Amino acid sequence: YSFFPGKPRWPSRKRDLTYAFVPQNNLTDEVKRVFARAFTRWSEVTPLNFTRSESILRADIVIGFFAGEHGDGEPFDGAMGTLAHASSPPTGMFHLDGDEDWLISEGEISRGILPVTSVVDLESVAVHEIGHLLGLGHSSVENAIMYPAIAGGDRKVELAKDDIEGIQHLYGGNPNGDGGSQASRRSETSGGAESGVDS
Amino acid sequence: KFYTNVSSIPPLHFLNATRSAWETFEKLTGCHVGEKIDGLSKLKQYFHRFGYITTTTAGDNFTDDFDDVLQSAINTYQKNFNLKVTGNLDASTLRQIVKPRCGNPDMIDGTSEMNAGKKLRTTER
Repeated sequence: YSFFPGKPRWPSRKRDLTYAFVPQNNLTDEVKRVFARAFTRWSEVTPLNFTRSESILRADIVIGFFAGEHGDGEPFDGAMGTLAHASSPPTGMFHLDGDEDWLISEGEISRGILPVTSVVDLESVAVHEIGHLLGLGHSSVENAIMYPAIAGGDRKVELAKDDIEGIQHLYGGNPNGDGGSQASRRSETSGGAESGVDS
Repeated sequence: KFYTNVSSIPPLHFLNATRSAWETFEKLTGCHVGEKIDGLSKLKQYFHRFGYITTTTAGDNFTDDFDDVLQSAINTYQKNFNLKVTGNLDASTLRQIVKPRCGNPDMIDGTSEMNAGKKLRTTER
């Protein structure tokens, strides 16, 4: 796992974070539920809690779909290519490429590969970008959520051991949970071995 | 567009598996140091975007020369993605490059904490 330079994280007084969607996207509740599930995966293994807000002015994290140039100097590039990007804490900016075709999978399926396609699994990308919003950088561990690339049709939403160790390095474990060992065990059984590289 | 289940995805998508903003890179397979190949400047922009080439000149000044800067970027990229470190544009490296990905860079200010930036404890087996 890795961090942003200087290892930024949300301040200890902020364990209850709020997120909001830019209104102009007019997202359905079904799409918003995908993000709620993605946030839950991180709150299960940390002391952090995430609540949806209707106000983008007061929310800690703002989520929006934008196409091409959208004002942050990092233009999107049409279908496939770059899928989304997110800022390090405590900025809370999460942008997804509005030119992608997104698949909303059932929550129960945690890993899978569709017949090769150019539709991208929304929850997989959301779980990854939330990792950045909380302070994680990219990982070389192929089955980690923070691995930078994902093929169209792939679905990877369960945190791997690498992800859990990285996020708990920043925030500690979930005081009410098993500290993530269960999530980590789950991902190890379903996700295959780590890439075999100790770093 | 949002598809709520696989069956709602129109067949075209199953055919356009490699439809990607970067699929033109695949024609660079086999290039190596010293060559000048049309399209290498765009690949350098890709590596610049994800932090593998840190240069003060604006991205559009890149040349089509396969130079040391590009070879170094390829080496680091191959380390980060657990590929055989050859410094060349072999097929497996380009297959990885064209995959859709997160827009956040892998390297910031020329340093990475992915494989390439870590003291790896690996034993040759």
